[in-house]
Amino acid sequence: VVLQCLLRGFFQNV
Amino acid sequence: MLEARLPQGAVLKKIVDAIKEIVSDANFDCTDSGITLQAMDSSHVALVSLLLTSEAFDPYRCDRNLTLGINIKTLVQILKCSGNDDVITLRAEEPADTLALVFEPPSLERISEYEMKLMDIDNERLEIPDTAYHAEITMAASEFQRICRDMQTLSESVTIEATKEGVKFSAEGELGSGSVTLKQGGSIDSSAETTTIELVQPTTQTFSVKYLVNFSKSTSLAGQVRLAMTAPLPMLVEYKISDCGHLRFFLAPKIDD
Repeated sequence: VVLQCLLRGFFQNV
Repeated sequence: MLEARLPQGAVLKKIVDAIKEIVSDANFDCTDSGITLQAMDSSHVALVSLLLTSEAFDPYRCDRNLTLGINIKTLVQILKCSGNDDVITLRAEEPADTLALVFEPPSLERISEYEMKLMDIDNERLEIPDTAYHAEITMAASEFQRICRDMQTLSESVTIEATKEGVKFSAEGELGSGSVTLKQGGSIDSSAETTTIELVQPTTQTFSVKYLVNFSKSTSLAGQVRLAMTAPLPMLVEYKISDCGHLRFFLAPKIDD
């Protein structure tokens, strides 16, 4: 199964 | 107040056309040094980051920081009223509840003025860390656009594999599979068509191709595009805007579960 990652998993909120 | 005169108004039209499918509303942050925008798409998979430095404008004046909350579709509609050769001037006062746009063709025999209502956009901002990329590919923007469109005919996903020999784009779908490989160009010929690869280590990542097709709508902004990858981090897709800024896209990868 190929999953789409979300940006929030990599970048933090400012 | 903000008063920013963009001699090459077409640049603004191209930027807005390039991001309109990804972002519906965005804050244009205006400071003394220029205009920036950061916005995510509604599914939080892609992020747009625009920088237009004050050098893009002549003249540029921004006394105090202003945030212009803009509905992108409205801006696209208003910019359709400008000609491709028009000089575009943006003007906003504090509090910034409207944005004035003035379009002037080179002949100066016609001046059109529009005013658009601004919105309050509750925008979450992400901190994008400086990344040492493992693979950086610079290639013709038109070639990138063509490859993305071709791969989209086969699959929703495209795998990008960077090695020292070249960069391979491949797609596998229910109907079949396909790939395009670009070899690294010679170092003597450095035209816009040349593909260059700077590699720390071979890198392979998979992405949703529909986003890449959308990013590649920026093709008219720059002759070349830069793709930067470090697995498993988001890929950077960058179009330079002459010497006065850039339009960057970050795209979260797809991973095998």
